[in-house]
Amino acid sequence: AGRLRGKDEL
Amino acid sequence: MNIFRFLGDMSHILSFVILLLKITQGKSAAGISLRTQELYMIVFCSRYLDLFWNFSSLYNSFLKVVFIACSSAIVYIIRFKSPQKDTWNPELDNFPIQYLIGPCAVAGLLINQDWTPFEMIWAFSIYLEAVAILPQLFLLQKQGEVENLTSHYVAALGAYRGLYLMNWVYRYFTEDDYLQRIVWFAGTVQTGLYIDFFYHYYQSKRGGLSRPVKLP
Repeated sequence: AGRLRGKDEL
Repeated sequence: MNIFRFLGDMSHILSFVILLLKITQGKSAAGISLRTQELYMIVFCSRYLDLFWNFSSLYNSFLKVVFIACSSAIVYIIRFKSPQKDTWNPELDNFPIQYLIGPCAVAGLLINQDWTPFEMIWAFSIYLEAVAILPQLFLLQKQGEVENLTSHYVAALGAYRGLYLMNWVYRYFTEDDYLQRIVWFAGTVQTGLYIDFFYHYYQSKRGGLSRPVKLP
């Protein structure tokens, strides 16, 4: 999603 | 967030707690690879640069700070603090980490998600985390036996990665746009490195006795 580009994991 | 990922993060935190307890209470870093701890510090400092602009959740940001702080503290204690620094054996813990950092940096440059500087650094950190445990496993191999707490430390790390694999499978089947090939590939390689250790860890713990984990 946007800037996050799936980097919601540690 | 799903149960696998949550348990995976808790297992990761547990590994930090075990290691910090061991080196602060036990006052010794014997059997712990400073090289691996340095690699983890590089992994977290490079991957969590987005602390400043990517906000996914308080949980996420809080743990990023915790992981950077813990890995830095561990490196500091083993490198500079007495008496731990005298228990670190540079002859034994001498894995050439430049042969890990170099290829991971090249891989990060070539294979990443978005061709922006941060994406390259992020991919580098993902690849580096996959191989960061190698110096530790080599050190354990050399020593033949694994001290009890150290074995729990490596087991907690292995559990964290195994649970993350389950988290990716779960997300793949429950979310429609979830695709993280870089993370899946690196995570699978990383978990594979633990399989051998887990085999010996299980053998030694199976009898219920706290026989030390023996590596061939």
